[in-house]
Amino acid sequence: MLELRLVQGSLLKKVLEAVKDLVNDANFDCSATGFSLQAMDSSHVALVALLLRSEGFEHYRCDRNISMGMNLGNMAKMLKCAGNDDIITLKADDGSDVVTFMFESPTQDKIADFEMKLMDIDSEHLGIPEAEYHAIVRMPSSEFARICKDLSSIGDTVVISVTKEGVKFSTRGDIGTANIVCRQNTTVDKPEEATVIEMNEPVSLTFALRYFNSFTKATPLSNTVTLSLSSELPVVVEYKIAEMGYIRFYLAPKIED
Amino acid sequence: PCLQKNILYYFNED
Repeated sequence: MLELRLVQGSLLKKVLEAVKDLVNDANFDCSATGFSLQAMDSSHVALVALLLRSEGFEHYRCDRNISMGMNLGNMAKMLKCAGNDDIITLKADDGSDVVTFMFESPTQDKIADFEMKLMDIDSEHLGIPEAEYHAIVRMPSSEFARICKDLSSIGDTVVISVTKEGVKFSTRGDIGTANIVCRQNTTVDKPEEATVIEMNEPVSLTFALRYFNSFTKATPLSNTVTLSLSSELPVVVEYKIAEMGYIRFYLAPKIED
Repeated sequence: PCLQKNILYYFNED
């Protein structure tokens, strides 16, 4: 028996909007720790890891670890039917091939339930090692989204370079080139508006911009985004989900041939 | 010319 009650149902709506275009089908894993997902995009270039900790749910009952295969496009369609202020409850019986999403309006005057078919998904679970990164950049998520959008109108790839000067995002295309430098800026009114750069050593990596633009669909989940860069590893683009966990996107770099 | 690396090059199956 599985029953997860999320008072801030809009979080789950936002999570689905953030991942549905990157991944078609995925297994949601439910355990005492929380509700999680790990999945690669179809080309195996990007990986998404989501965790919503059990403590973040108003009610969390998960009698045994279960994995529920869902089509994320269909799940997003169902969650779009929930109001932004609705409380969302996920329910599944042991051995059942369906999951029920229950939407309750804040005043309890409207209660809806949507039942979705589960699917068998043969997916591999990858071990993501703890790593030391050469540089970690925290910046406003809206700023990062703006940079990715602007650069993708010029080129297809972005070079992210972190030096003691700041973090530089560069692209080039048929019409020309673009460079955007963000310097560390901690003298702002609100901490979430700061750009903070922790650099152990300079690093420069090249990535396909279209993946970053897909990751920025998670912007509504968090005011800030963290980029962790190392020359030997995929970049990690992390959006923290307040009180609950995170959504992390891993993207393999492009390497000079 | 850049070669796109695969995520499986970095992370192994559990």
